[in-house]
Amino acid sequence: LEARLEQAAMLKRVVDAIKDLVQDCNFDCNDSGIALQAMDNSHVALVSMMLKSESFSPFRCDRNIALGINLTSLTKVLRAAQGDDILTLKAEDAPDVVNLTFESPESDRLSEYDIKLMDIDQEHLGIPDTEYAATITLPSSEFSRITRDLSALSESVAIECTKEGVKFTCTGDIGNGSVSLRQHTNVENDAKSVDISLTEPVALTFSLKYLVNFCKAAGLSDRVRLCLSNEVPLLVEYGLSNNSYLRFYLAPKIGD
Amino acid sequence: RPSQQTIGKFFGNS
Repeated sequence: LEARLEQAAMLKRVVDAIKDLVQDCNFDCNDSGIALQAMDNSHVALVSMMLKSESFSPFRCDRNIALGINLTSLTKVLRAAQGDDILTLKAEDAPDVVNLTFESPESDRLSEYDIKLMDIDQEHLGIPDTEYAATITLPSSEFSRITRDLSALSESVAIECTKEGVKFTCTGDIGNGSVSLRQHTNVENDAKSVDISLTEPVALTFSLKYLVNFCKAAGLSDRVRLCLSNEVPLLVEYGLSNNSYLRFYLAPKIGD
Repeated sequence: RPSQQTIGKFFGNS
């Protein structure tokens, strides 16, 4: 494997966004790019990252390899990279280590690190293709604000989507709260628009603790997409350039 | 009180 990223910031942010949710992960490398899938310890949330080969220049992966990496270790090493450094990942066949180099674009500084790899026996889940009943695309900062504000009151949030809009409601010991958003097109700045596409009404309840955690990815993208269908996990997607993405799935709370 | 489901309940092993 040899994969060169123009900006180390991208990998720094991705790892930063998921390191509190998942610890030891396989980075599955093949000629289409670098993918990661991992559940949190309680098996309530699933992280799915795809960094497409087009996000790297150049990208070369001659044989499929799984790089088992501890994200705390990776974070320590990535801290040594500046956001605008050129980052290159290298690994041999059947590797013991992954090699990372950080090159400063404006000086002759080159730093180089090896991280020891681990054998990670992770179950890989098949994520079904789902036609979601409701898809909401909103500013990622707005979603962060809603989850943060409501998490101060309650452990759970009910998300209801109807043709009127989307409503986030919570009930807690001190009282209750809700935030409603309607479809809204911001003509000056499309990134601030709220787009809602609905085929049938949806009402689901989720743990706010996980949603707050997902919002650590807000720095990766101006926009976030929420996809919901009744009685299936919520998909929270942060799109990256070149069709790469960081997705989080969250199992709902169901029943009385 | 609704109970927290797990991801495995919805997504099968691949």
